[in-house]
Amino acid sequence: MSGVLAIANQKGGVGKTTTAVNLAAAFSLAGISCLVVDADPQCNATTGLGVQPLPRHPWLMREPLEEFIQRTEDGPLLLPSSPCRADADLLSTPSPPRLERIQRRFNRVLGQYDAVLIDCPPSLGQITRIALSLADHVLVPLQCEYFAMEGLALMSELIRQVAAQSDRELSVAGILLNQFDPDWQLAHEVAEEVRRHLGPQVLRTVIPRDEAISAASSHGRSVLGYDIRSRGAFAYVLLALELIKRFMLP
Amino acid sequence: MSGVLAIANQKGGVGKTTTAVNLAAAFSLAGISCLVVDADPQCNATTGLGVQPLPRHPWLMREPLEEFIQRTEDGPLLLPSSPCRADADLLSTPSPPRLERIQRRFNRVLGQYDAVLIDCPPSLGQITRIALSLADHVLVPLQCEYFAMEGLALMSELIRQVAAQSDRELSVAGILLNQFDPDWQLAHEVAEEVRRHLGPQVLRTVIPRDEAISAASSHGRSVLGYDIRSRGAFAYVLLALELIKRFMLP
Ligand SMILES: Nc1ncnc2c1ncn2[C@@H]1O[C@H](COP(=O)(O)OP(=O)(O)OP(=O)(O)O)[C@@H](O)[C@H]1O
Ligand SMILES: Nc1ncnc2c1ncn2[C@@H]1O[C@H](COP(=O)(O)OP(=O)(O)OP(=O)(O)O)[C@@H](O)[C@H]1O
Ligand SMILES: [Mg+2]
Ligand SMILES: [Mg+2]
Repeated sequence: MSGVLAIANQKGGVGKTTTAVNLAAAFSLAGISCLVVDADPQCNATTGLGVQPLPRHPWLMREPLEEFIQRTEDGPLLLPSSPCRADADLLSTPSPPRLERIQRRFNRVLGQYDAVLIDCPPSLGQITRIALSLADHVLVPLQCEYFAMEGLALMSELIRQVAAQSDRELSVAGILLNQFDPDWQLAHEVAEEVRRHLGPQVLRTVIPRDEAISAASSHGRSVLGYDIRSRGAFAYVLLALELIKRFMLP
Repeated sequence: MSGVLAIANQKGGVGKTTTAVNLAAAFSLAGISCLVVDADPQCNATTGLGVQPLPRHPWLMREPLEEFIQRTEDGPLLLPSSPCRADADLLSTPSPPRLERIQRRFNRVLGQYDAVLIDCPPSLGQITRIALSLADHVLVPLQCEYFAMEGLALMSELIRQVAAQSDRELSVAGILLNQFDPDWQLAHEVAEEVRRHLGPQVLRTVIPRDEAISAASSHGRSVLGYDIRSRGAFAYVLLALELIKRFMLP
């Protein structure tokens, strides 16, 4: 998987951060060098990997990005985010020269890793657009709930726009069904409907709703580091295998 | 409850829209005239009440806001949102004259209802700040999960700032524990920790995780309209009673 994967969905709470942290840990288990980029001012991917958020946003600093990259206990490397409101507001305001500067800063870093996962905030604003302009593929986590499907059309439209503007191929790597609760009839209905409408784009691996996944983040670990025998950990290993097959094998 | 309640939390997926729609329906059952304002470009409160989103954002239009307000099957009135990306970007860019114009448009409308509930997007950006500047109180839904507690400090800081800037009293009406799953030990731990740290601000009513709540939104109804005998519907009636007691009784 040489490439950059943006993990994006404007709908909140669908599992973007959970997917970024746990997929990265599963890639690391397979010996794939992996960098997680936290693009969300909430800093959930940063604390979810047990790292302190930065006082200022690294994308706007003078030092090269490499200086902010840290090791994590679970294996992946991390470019942390910052909760600094002023920096978040600046990044949210469109500015072509700033975009170019940020892209140049990233171009020196991205090639050093087999896989780069960018955790996006819950919005279609400028920060997500910057992340999409850096990415080769987009992974869209989806809760097996009603509102989740509504946002998909807007998301696909934005991906089309960013690909056209930055004159590059950008494809939806896959739609990942997350927090699947087999006791809920609604989950089965939504999963069937998503597969009917979006067929081949929906990944075969489905992530179950599992307490271990949620508990892991309160310990600043991936679910693989927290409880490798859990159903959640097994699902992320399967997901890593499916993505390696789809993208890495020549 | 004469007053405006912003339902806000930058963390995504905690139940802001679900709270706005179902609390409004419970107020309507009690004969309280209630307006839901959908401030999120995702338009989930709009579709969750069975209404079509508007092509352009009503806050930016020339006609008075009353002309966009619609009836809903569940009882509350609704000021719909719009998925129009250009309008969302405009609203997300700070502009004091635009803020004043929007506040003037709302001042003519807000007094006509006993209760106004504003459903905010998952961010601390400009749209949420506009909503907070219109509000008397803030209700913060919280999932009984780890990441939910992290964002609270940032949220409180923003409320303090907006109250200072608009020179008005703005208080946190309450923190609402949502999606409580008694089978998860994590839920009990987070609920205990939140009550220990935030004591009196945490509302006594806790909303259980209930499939009926999620299924209702896929039918464009509140849970009270979808299945009045469900545990979810009962919890929102209790919540309405608790808020009436805290704010409406002289
Ligand atoms: N498969 C799962 N099983 C159990 N809990 C999960 C699962 N996936 C996510 N969660 C929990 O659901 C909550 C939302 O997930 P997460 O924060 O990853 O979503 P997000 O899309 O990144 O949210 P935001 O939109 O705020 O960035 C978290 O508390 C997380 O622990
Ligand atoms: N108590 C509950 N029981 C079951 N499902 C719930 C409950 N509360 C919310 N949900 C479901 O969880 C999902 C997230 O809720 P909702 O969309 O209201 O959150 P939100 O905070 O408004 O999200 P966003 O940050 O995207 O605006 C929805 O699919 C909703 O149906
Ligand atoms: Mg996240
Ligand atoms: Mg919402």
